[in-house]
Amino acid sequence: MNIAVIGLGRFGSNLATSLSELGHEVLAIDSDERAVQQIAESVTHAVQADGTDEATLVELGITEYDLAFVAFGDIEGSILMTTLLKQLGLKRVHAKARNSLHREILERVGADQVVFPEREMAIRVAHNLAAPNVVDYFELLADYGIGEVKVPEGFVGQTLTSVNLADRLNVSILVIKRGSQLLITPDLTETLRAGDVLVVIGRDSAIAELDNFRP
Amino acid sequence: MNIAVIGLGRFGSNLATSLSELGHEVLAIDSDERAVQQIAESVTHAVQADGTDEATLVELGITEYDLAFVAFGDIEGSILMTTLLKQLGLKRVHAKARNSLHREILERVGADQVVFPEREMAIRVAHNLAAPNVVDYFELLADYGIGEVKVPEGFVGQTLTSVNLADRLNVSILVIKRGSQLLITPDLTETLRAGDVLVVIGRDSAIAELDNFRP
Ligand SMILES: Nc1ncnc2c1ncn2[C@@H]1O[C@H](COP(=O)(O)OP(=O)(O)OP(=O)(O)O)[C@@H](O)[C@H]1O
Ligand SMILES: Nc1ncnc2c1ncn2[C@@H]1O[C@H](COP(=O)(O)OP(=O)(O)OP(=O)(O)O)[C@@H](O)[C@H]1O
Repeated sequence: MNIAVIGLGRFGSNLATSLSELGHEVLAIDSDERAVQQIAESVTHAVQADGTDEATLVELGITEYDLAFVAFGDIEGSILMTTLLKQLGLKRVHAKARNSLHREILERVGADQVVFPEREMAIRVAHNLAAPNVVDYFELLADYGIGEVKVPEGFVGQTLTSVNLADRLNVSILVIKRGSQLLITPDLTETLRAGDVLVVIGRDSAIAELDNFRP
Repeated sequence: MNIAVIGLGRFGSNLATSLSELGHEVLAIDSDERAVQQIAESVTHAVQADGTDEATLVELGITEYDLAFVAFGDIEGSILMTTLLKQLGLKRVHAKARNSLHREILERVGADQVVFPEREMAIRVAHNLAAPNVVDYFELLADYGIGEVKVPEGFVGQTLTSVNLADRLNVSILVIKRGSQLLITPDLTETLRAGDVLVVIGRDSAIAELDNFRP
């Protein structure tokens, strides 16, 4: 895919680089020359330009792109640019928002998808802080998710049958991460080892409880 | 747990609120009165103060807290504060970083964990952009992860046995999300319905392929 990323702050620059690494053709735009120079080597094209200037956007051939991501925090600028891009006929315009009012306006002017990077990360970090052995967390429903939990010491050397998490905590083990190996939907006869990380699914409270579980 | 969050920008304010919702006692601090007022109703205590002023921190009793999260983007301020908190004896000090150099310094002055909210979110969004039917993505290993993928139209009405993703794409279905219901490690006889979201595990390339799969 051809993707344009406008605004190369912490979020935009990492997005442009990750998309390039996934094999997409990336046009990175920022009004700040320094931001453009820093990214020039990791993307297909890097250009200094003002994203809210219609004539410049047309000259850059932005209408040829499959998707544009408006990644700057300035509320007025991002709304202006999203409106312009939809008027120019781009099929998919995504944007990041600072708060829910900003998101509401972006959606009204035609944004196809809006993300809140800081908020979504804050929710994940809040889950991880609460339970030190929860390495990472991925929300599936409001109070239900997938957690990556370091195997509790008391479980090392035991089989999945004997730790019996399904009945004790109503948590299912989906994967055992053992270094760079993944044991997907492991057999109940599998024995847990020190250093294993369990990828489990369950209620948030049950995942947090697994964290301080002493069998 | 008692957790102090200093710096109530987009990330810090969402972190303080999420931690409060998870039932923790939260002290929220910011040097800007407006930020403090906005959060006052959703946390236990909200105080206007400068996080880099040692006398103020001691007066606030910050040493009584189990964990402090330094959530401001100002590099010098966050390094100063992290150093101070470790000198005052706090057991767990976490901080957010703007880039890898900032993270390196935070770790050297004693930060117990450092996150890059914008970078981590950018990686997730990059995976999601690449494949429109991939609703969300959670990295397990460098090129292997868990994806939430809207069920491809051609699969509706078919059983898991007949779509046979394991052999076709080397992707395993861990969960079927059906509205607010979760079918965990579903039976192979389960029939897929319109609107289902499949939580699958596999290589990044296989998850992206599932996105445009026409049986
Ligand atoms: N109209 C514009 N055209 C092009 N680039 C712009 C425009 N407005 C802002 N930018 C650029 O977007 C980048 C990010 O902007 P800003 O700092 O406002 O957002 P932010 O949300 O704080 O970023 P992040 O959180 O990703 O670091 C900056 O590099 C800035 O130069
Ligand atoms: N020394 C300090 N003591 C207390 N609060 C501070 C201090 N320095 C900055 N802050 C506050 O931290 C908050 C976030 O700061 P800043 O805008 O620098 O970070 P940011 O990384 O851009 O935030 P975000 O991306 O989370 O919106 C602001 O509300 C600011 O008032």
